Amino acid sequence: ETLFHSRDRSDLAPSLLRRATPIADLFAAQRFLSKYGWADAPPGAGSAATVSRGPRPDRSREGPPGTALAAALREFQKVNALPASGELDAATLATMNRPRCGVPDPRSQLRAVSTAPRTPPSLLGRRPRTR
Amino acid sequence: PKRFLQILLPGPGWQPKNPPQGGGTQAFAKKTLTWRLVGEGYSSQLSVEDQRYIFRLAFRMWSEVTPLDFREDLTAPGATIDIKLGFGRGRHLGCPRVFDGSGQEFAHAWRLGDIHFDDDEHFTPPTSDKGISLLKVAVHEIGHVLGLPHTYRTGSIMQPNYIPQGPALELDWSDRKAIQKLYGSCEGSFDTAFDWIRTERNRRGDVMVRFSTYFFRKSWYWLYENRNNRTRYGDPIHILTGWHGVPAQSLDAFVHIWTWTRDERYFFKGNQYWRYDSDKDQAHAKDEQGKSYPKLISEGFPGIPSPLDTAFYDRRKQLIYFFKGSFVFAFDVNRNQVLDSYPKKMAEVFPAIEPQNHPFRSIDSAYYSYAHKSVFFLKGSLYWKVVNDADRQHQAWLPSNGLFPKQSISGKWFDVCDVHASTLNM
Repeated sequence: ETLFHSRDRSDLAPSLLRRATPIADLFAAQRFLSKYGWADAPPGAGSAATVSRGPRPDRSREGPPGTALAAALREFQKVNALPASGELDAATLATMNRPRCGVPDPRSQLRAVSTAPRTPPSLLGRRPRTR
Repeated sequence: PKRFLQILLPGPGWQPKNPPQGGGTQAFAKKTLTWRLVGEGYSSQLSVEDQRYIFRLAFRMWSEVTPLDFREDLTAPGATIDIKLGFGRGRHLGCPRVFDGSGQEFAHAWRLGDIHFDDDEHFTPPTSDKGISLLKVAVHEIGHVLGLPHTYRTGSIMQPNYIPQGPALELDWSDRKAIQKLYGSCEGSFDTAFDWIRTERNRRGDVMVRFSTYFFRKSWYWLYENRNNRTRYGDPIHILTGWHGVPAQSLDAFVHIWTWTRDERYFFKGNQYWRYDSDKDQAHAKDEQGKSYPKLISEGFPGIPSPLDTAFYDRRKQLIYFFKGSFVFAFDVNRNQVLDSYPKKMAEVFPAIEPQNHPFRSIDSAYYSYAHKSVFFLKGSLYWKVVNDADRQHQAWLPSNGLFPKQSISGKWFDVCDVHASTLNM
């Protein structure tokens, strides 16, 4: 059977209430960057492990990102093949909202993208068949 | 709680032991790792059998490219299990990291081998093209547990963002090299290796000759795709799955007598041999005179001892070289007898080019490779290449049938890796 625990099987129904809070503003973006190793935690947001539960500062006081944050944004944009403006634009927000693994991205690793070993020369041939 | 001290977070002060460029760290120092889908962590979206099957396949895929084995263990105390997997929603499985509901974070892995999946995500089996492939996410998270970090390299399974996959999820060349950088490449001796010739007709009706390379070990085998420098996806598989009517394990030799008038393929084991029918893909039951197979080697190949170490057919000389111990027997297939001057010492017929750099005796396989147009002597994890015509055109001083110094098999034929016996028939 498909596993359920409550008598009315309500826990089987998709939990519409439990959707990830979209990343839609600078503060959420900073939390994202901090959570995944791109920047330090925003002030007052606690450690990376708890970043998702810190109090949200007053939105009206949001201004342009600071230099450190802009630099982190720029690096994130670069690696994700986005225009490296350092600005929180729609494309960057969309990328941040994509499904992803919760393990952070060590930045030293990301620079390795261009140096990863390449496939050795091999004869052209048919596409590999499925398993 | 102690187990969750550290998510795979290269936090301050933490440095990988040997951070090769693009690196990661070896997480386990043993060859066989156990895993379990924990009872309190079943997903509510797929049947438990589906979940366990997908995880078994995910572990097998890493096993196919590393010396590691993965065994599902349903009985040992939980604390002894190396890798534990489970699903949860929001706050889950005693983990300090809260899942965020559907969207964004769909799974994470902890350094000591715990993998958690957010059950609010729409995980689907490999056969579905909707939702998030549980197989792909599992292979990714297991990569973390084994020590691989994220990379943004196109095509890598270790990209942080989920990328819907086409039908064939496989580990590409760079992922294989990255994990082998941490755990080494696969070594091991083979029972036999051979190229299998196929004749096909192309659309114009011309006969095309193709070949596939096979490596046999115990009761399983691999097809090696020379053009892709790797074994076939999904190999190794049981010998009985792909070859019918031959012994199920520990074959000694394969010989293909291929002339303008003859096309005979033989498997050897112990004191017997089998003839294989390529068209019907099974061993012959009887020969043209109605005599049944298997037959005694002493009858079919008079003067040849058994059991053999190995054998190969030299098409140019129309001789089969049979090897046993330190001796080699040259068998003339046209006169059906051993050449008068044989047996000889193997080191005499195939002399070492570099003194003492020679297998001397008990080789595992003598393999003629059409891809390399050379004979290779395999012994343990090493091979010695026999001088061929091309070699002698460049260096005329080379002795005929000389052996070049030994090299590592895994440096020439890549990713010929065992998998745990419990997953061989996947």
